[in-house]
Amino acid sequence: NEAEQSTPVLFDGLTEENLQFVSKLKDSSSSCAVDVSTVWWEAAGCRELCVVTACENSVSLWKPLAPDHWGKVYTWQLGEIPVIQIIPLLDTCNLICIALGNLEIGEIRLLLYSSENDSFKQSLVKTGNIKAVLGLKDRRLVSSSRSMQEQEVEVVSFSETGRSKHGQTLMPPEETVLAFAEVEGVKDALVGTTAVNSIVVWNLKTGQLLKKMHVGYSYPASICHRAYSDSGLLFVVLSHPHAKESESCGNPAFRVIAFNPKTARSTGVIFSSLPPGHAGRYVEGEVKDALAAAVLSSGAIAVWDLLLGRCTALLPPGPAGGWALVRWGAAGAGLLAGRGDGSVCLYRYA
Amino acid sequence: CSDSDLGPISLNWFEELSSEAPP
Repeated sequence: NEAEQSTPVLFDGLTEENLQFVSKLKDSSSSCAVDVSTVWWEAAGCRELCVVTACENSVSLWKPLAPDHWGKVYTWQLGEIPVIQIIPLLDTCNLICIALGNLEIGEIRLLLYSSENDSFKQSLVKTGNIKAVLGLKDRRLVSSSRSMQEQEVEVVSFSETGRSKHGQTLMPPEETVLAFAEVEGVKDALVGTTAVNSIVVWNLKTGQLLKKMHVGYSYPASICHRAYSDSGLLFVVLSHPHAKESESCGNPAFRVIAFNPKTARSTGVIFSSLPPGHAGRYVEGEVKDALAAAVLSSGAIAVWDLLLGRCTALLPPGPAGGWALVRWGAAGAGLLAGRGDGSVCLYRYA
Repeated sequence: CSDSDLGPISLNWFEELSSEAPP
């Protein structure tokens, strides 16, 4: 039934299904999925790609038991502060990072397994009025936080066993940083988008703030999802939750902009708009490589090929309710889609 | 916009900006 309920709708005469239902996880004890992610987990010498689901007051780890079947390994119970998001830590094993808070992030915690005393543990990484956080390569975490007038942008490193090591401070811009993205192709380069719609560029090694570039007024509150450098240009993938619909671009969800970091000038490269005739707006989404996925206000999930600037699949809300969140799994794990009832469906994208 | 509107492009933009920016 689930597969029938969640059959992707295809556009533009595509002849093969590129989004296929694989399996479903349902935590009977939870009522609402807050976030979902994948994590490498090693136990008894076996390293597997597992799924992590977060509810308001708990986070569960699921391992593959048989093809398309998942079993819960462990559930971390959190305190009174609700979980807001899972923060994927790239190229790590047995480490899960989560953000907790009410309207904003107030706490970042690490969930882990300690082989020393054979137990699942959690540890506090950071507290504060945290505006944005991103997991970086080499077991690092960058965050922006506000205290009174000042903004702090800090990088924290972890050891393999999850111990926090020295933190490094990056020079903060005047405006609040709302999202980060590592720059592919340039080691030590990091970009961020700010509350006044600027792109800022840092040198992670020295902490220098290298450049500030304005995105433009047509697309307020842009959020950076991905950045890469090619041929001397900095390409940034942005989402536009508050962009206005236009005749030329339709209702844009994602946009790729090329910046010349030397001159701060920019040009739009490609727009990825909502499917034609589809009412609603971009609510939240994620980008992985050249693929973007977003939950729309209609409760549907749309997938775009950013190189083509075209929507390639649409998951309708279905009788079980609208989709609430969408994430890309690591290592070709496909698309993870969560509903308000706490269920998470896995789809293969090919 | 055309690429010419972006101004002179440098393949080493990161190193150049790092040497120009305040420490």
